[in-house]
Amino acid sequence: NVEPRSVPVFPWHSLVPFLDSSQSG
Amino acid sequence: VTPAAPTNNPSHFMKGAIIQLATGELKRVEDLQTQDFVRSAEVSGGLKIDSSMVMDIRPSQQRPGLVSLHFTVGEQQSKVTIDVPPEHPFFVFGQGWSSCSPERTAQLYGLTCHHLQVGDMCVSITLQQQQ
Repeated sequence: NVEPRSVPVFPWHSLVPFLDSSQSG
Repeated sequence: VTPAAPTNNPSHFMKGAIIQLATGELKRVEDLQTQDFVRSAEVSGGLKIDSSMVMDIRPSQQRPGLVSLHFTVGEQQSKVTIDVPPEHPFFVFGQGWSSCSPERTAQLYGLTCHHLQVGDMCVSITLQQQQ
């Protein structure tokens, strides 16, 4: 019996920077 | 300056990594398109896609080995600076994955990238302002 290998799935928003536009400087 | 991105190699940028869009669709990281991010932000409700223009790229003063990226973000043209490893990929509208060192990105992640340049408009996210 081969253990089913779980494939990690990543959420789309983990790929792009969170640049809070209320930040400045 | 926002603290540096984690220097360990995030596995969600590894070629072949499975990404789940807000619509539930699954795609490989190398197959993502601008529309996937725009559509996911629309569906997700709480997040908003911003266009962040690269204004300057220079070696980080505070963190040797990292690069400081200076952005103007969103309608307010807010100024944001982040320090990242040169291989960190950014998604450029209409162009796809880009980094300051495409060779290192390909070496570490297997991800083919354009060269990130001043003037490139990157996909970033921010919280949807409550109406």
